[in-house]
Amino acid sequence: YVLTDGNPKWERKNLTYRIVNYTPDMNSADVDKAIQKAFKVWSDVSPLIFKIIYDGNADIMISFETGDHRDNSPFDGPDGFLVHAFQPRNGIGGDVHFDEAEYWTKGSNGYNLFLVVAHELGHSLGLSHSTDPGALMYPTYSYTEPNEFRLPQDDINGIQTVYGHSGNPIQPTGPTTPVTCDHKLTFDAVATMRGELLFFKDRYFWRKHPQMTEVQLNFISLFWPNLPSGIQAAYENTERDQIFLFKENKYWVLSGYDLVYNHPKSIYDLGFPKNVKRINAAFNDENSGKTYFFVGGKYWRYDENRQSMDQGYPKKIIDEFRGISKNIDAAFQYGRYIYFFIGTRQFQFDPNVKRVVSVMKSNSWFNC
Amino acid sequence: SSSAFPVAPETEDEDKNIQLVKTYLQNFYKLETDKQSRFKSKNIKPLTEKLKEMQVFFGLKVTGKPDVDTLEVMKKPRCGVPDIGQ
Repeated sequence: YVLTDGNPKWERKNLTYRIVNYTPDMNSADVDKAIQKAFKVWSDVSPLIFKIIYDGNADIMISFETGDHRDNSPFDGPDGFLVHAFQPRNGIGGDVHFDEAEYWTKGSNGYNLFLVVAHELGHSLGLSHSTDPGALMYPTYSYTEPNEFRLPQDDINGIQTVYGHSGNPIQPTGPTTPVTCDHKLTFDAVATMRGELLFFKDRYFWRKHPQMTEVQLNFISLFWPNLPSGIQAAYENTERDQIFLFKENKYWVLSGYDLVYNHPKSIYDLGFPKNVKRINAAFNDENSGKTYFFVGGKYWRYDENRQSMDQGYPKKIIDEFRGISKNIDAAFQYGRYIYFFIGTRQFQFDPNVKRVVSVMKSNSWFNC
Repeated sequence: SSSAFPVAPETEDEDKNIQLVKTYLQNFYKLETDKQSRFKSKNIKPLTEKLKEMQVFFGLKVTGKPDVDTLEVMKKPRCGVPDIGQ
């Protein structure tokens, strides 16, 4: 996190705000709700208290403006920069101006008002932009499902440096951004996708081309705004050019960057019994057209051609994959090997000799 | 019809990218505009230095050149508050 030059801050803990005008893009009740929710993001983790007023001068005046709106920082039309806010001070200090040329929404289309207000209020309270790509105070816009939003730890640290902790007996904590070369890195799911490798963790995924050295960390929502974070298993059916992503008892199907179905499907459609609540890992064996699903210490085998589970399953993982214990985090097939991820370790399994031939760090693909 | 020799598309793109880089650095990294720098001492950090500052901020490869990754970040929608300074 970065505190604004000169460490400006409000000396009072009780601050007022006023919504001066409304965007025609949303109904005003949704604007009120988005802004109120954004203030709560910061009041939950600090001693600050915010109160709305409906006329006169508030500490934080929120308005929608177009082009040159006489604050020496004219807007630039659609996209580009979306909004700006002023650091704590009297007068224009603390105020937030939205570019009306943008399309403001309460969903994933256009720009989500709640997320942008929450970011700007960080400036109104004395924070500058953070260099942590997972922080709310990172300069570029990225969508997160508002109901899944939790203020990242980096932002909590920043605001508490300025104003101290909230009175809350239980100090709230937030998500931290995974570090690509952290030797303790673990994954939620791994899958191939059109020759690349996708490593999923929380709301992020790394994209890695086996022949390239760079690895890119992205938000899942950057490519697939309607996918949840915390994907638990994933595999690619190369024949159908589709990726299957699993979370709890649902799954989503991607074809490239498109969701094949608008809504998630049920894993019970694949033939799982109702006592299976989630899948730990999955991989598709291109040679046989069979997909292996791992749940606890057992695995199922699914026939992609017949589109049904094979008879006689589940079986014990240890019986087929010697050396691979239970509670696999992720798995994928690459070349002749199958790679199993368990915590910080990765097991390279050779199905021809039916044993583990090498053990590596889970993030060994990142050339750290 | 214009007598000017038509700009080759890649040159046009290049000019556009240079303008994008300058505007971005002026908005968010306090790169001085040509007008400002004309009246100030010459020890201002040239565009390359400012570009490196931006690449460091975003964890990009620090090349001082407007490479693909850098331009991609500059084209992303963002907050209008500068990344350095007030």
